[in-house]
Amino acid sequence: SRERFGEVFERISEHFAGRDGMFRKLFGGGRAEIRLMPLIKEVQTDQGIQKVQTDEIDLLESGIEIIAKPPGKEPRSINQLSGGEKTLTAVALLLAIFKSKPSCFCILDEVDAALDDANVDRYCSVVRDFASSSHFIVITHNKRTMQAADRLYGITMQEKGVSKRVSVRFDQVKTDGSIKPSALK
Amino acid sequence: SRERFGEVFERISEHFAGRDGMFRKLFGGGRAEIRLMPLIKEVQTDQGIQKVQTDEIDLLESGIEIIAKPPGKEPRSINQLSGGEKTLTAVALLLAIFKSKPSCFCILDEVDAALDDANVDRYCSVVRDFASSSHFIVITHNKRTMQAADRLYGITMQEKGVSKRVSVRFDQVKTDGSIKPSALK
Amino acid sequence: MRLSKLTLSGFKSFADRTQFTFDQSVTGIVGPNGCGKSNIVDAIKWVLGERSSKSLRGKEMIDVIFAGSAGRKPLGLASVTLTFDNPIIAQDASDSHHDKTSGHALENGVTWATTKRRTLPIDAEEVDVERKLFRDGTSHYLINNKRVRLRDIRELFLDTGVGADAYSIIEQGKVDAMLLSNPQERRTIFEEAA
Amino acid sequence: MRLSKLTLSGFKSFADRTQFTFDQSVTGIVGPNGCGKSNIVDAIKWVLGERSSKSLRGKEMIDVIFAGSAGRKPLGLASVTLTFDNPIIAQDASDSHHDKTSGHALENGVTWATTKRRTLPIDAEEVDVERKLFRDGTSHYLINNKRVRLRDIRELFLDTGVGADAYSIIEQGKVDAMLLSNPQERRTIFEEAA
Ligand SMILES: Nc1ncnc2c1ncn2[C@@H]1O[C@H](COP(=O)(O)OP(=O)(O)OP(=O)(O)O)[C@@H](O)[C@H]1O
Ligand SMILES: Nc1ncnc2c1ncn2[C@@H]1O[C@H](COP(=O)(O)OP(=O)(O)OP(=O)(O)O)[C@@H](O)[C@H]1O
Ligand SMILES: [Mg+2]
Ligand SMILES: [Mg+2]
Repeated sequence: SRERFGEVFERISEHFAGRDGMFRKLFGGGRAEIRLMPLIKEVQTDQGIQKVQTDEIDLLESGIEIIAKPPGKEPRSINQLSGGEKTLTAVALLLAIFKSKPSCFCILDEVDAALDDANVDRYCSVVRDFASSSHFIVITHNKRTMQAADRLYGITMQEKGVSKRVSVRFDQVKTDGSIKPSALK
Repeated sequence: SRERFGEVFERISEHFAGRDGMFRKLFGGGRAEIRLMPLIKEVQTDQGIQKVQTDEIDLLESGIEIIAKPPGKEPRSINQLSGGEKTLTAVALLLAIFKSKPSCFCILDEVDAALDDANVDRYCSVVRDFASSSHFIVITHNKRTMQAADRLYGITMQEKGVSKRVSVRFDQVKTDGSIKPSALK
Repeated sequence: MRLSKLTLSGFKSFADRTQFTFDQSVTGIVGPNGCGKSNIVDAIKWVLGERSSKSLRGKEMIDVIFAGSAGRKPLGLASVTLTFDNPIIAQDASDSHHDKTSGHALENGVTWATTKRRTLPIDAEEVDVERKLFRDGTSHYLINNKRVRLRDIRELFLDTGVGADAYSIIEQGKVDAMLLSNPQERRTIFEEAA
Repeated sequence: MRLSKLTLSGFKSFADRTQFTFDQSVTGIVGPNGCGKSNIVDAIKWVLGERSSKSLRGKEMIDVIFAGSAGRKPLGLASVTLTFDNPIIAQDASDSHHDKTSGHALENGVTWATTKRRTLPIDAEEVDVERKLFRDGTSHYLINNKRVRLRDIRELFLDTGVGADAYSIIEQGKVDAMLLSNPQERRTIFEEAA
C-alpha cells in the first residue's frame, strides 16, 4: 500500500543519507540522497504518442534515483563514481535497507574486493556494528577483513575438486587467505 | 575473409590452449579449448519455423565456445567456474589474442582484484614475459603486483577533487596503495 | 530467531558431509580461488527455495549435485540443511498478529499474556529446513524432517527478511547490481523491505 | 613504434597539466579509491577516438571536462595528448605494403633498399595524437599539431592493434565481459585480431 511504502522509503532514506547514516559512516563524510523520480507519461500529441516528463510523484510507481557526493567532490550521478566509490555506495544502501528491516543473517561475498585499506577498515567497523544483532557471514581474501571476524573457517581442496572445511585461527592464514599447512593437520 | 579468420583462430587457440599456452601458464596446469560452434539454422516444419542445430561449422558465422578445466577438476562450462577462475580464464584468452597480434601497449585496470596471491604471482610473471616487447600499464591495489612494476606512479587527491601525480618508490606505498606522506613532499 | 548451523552433503564441490556452526557474530570464510567459498552461498540460496539454476551458476538444477573429480565418482544426491534457533520470546499484549500462527484461538482477553510465541510459526526450539535433490530429478523440501512444499518454506519465513533473493545475500561481483539497475528495478528491493 | 608519453589537462579530475612518461616495460599506477586512476584509462580511450560518453562513464561528452571541486571552478577545455616514438625501422625488400604509405613511387627495384619506413605512416621521429574539447561542444583532433579528422586517427593506427575499444585495454570490472558474452559476440574480439 502507498502509506506503507512511503514509511519504509523515509526510514531507508534516513538510514542511508541521514547525518549518522550509512553513507557518511562508510565514506567518513560527504552527502547522499535517494529521491523518488517524477513520472514519465505517454501523451497523445499531433506527432503521435510522446513520452513527457511530468512533475507528479507516485509512491507506488515512481522510480528511485540515488545521488552520492563523496567528501570534497561535486555531487555526481552514480555513473561517474569510481569502482570503489560505487561499491561503498551500494553497501551503504543495502545496509540501510537491512537496518530498516533486519533479518537474522547477512552474507557478503568478496564485497571488499575493490576497496582500499582505509575503506576496508570503515566497512569492517560498520559490519561489526550490525553484528551485534544479526549474524554476518563474510567471504574475503583481505587480511584486514579476516581480522575483523570472530571465527574463521578455511576451505581447502587438498583432495583436488573436493572442498573440505578446516577451522583456522587468524595466524594460520597466509596473506592471501590460503591456509598454512600447519592448520591442516 | 574465411582463410584469414581460420588462420587467426588457429593461432589464438594455440596461444590460449596449447601445451605452453596462457591457460596452463596462469593456472599452473589444467586444460582449455576454444571451439567453433555448429550453426543453428531456421528450418520450415509443419509446426512453423523451428531452430535446428546442424553439424555445419562456418568460419565466418559460427559462434565461439570456451571450455576450461582447472587442474584436477572435471571440464566445466564457463558459468560454473569460480570468480577467480573466470578472471584467470579471461586474462589467458585476452593475452592469447594480444600475443597473436601484439600492440605497443596494454592497459590492465584492477584485473587482479579477485585473485588470491598464488594466482597474482602467476599473473605478474605472465605480464613480465609480455612486457619485454610491449608497454604494460597496470592499475592495482595489490602490493604483490606493485612489486612487479618497474616504475610506480601514485595518484593523490591532497587537494580534494583534483588528481595529482607523484612518482613513488615501492617502499613509499602503504599496504593498500595509498601513498605515504613522506613521498608527497 | 538465530541462524545456528548449515550442513551440506553432495552439494557442488562439498562431496562429504560438511557442517558450519554460526555461534559467533561475524564468521569469516577464507581460502584460495576455486576452493568452494561461493558454493556455500549457493547452498544457502538453494535451501531457501532458489528455483533458477542459472542464478546458481549451472545449466540445469542437477548441476548442484557433486559431479565427480579427478579421484571421485559423481554422487546421486545433494542435500543442504539450514538450522535456526527458535526460542520462546516474551509475548506483549499489543501484538495480535502472531497469535494466529501459534494456533491459539482468542477466547477472551485473558489468554494473551500466557500464550507462548516464537518468531518462526513452529512450536519447536530448533527448526531444520532441508532441501534434497536426487540425480533422477526428484526433489524434496523438509521442515524438521517432515516433507513440505516450497510454499510452506516461503510462508515460514514470511516477514523475517530471510529468503533466496533477499537483500541480505550479496553475491560475488553483484554488489553494484543495485546501483546499475534502472530506477524502476530499484523499487523491487525497497518493496521487499516494506 | 613505442608508447612514450601521456599528457592530460582539464580532463576529468586532472584539472592541472599532468604528464606520464612510459620509459619502462611495466608501469604501475596506485592510489586510494576515487583518486583518478581509471580516469587515466578513460583519457587514453578518449584520445584514440572513443565516441560514446556512456563508455567514459558520463552522460554527455562534456562530462570529461574538469567539472570543478570544493576549491576550484569548472574549466572550459579538456585536452589529452598521446605521444609515440616512431623510429625508422629496417626495410626488407619483401615488404611492399608500407611503401605505399610513405609515399615513394616505385620507379624500379633499386629504390627498395633505401626507402625509410616507420610503423606509423608519418615521417617523423615522434607522433603526437591530441584531442581537445571545449565546453561549447567544439572538438578537435590533431596529429603533430595539425588538425585532422577522426578518420585520419583511425587510419593512422590501422593494423597496429591500437584503438579505443581494442582488446589491449581491459577496463575495471570488465575482465569477465568477454567470457559472459554470447558466442556470437565473442567473434568480434577474434575478428579484431584478424
Ligand atoms: N556440481 C559440482 N560438482 C563438483 N564441483 C563443482 C560443482 N559445481 C561447481 N563445482 C566447482 O566448484 C568450484 C567453484 O567454487 P566457488 O565458486 O565456490 O569458488 P570460490 O572459493 O568462491 O573461489 P573465488 O575465490 O575464485 O571466488 C569450481 O571450480 C567448480 O568446478
Ligand atoms: N569531469 C570531472 N571533473 C572532476 N572530477 C571528475 C570528473 N569526472 C569524474 N570525476 C571524479 O573522478 C573520480 C573517479 O575517479 P576514478 O574512477 O579514476 O577513481 P579510481 O582511482 O579508479 O578509484 P577506484 O580505486 O575506486 O577504482 C570520481 O570521484 C569523480 O567524482
Ligand atoms: Mg567466490
Ligand atoms: Mg578505478
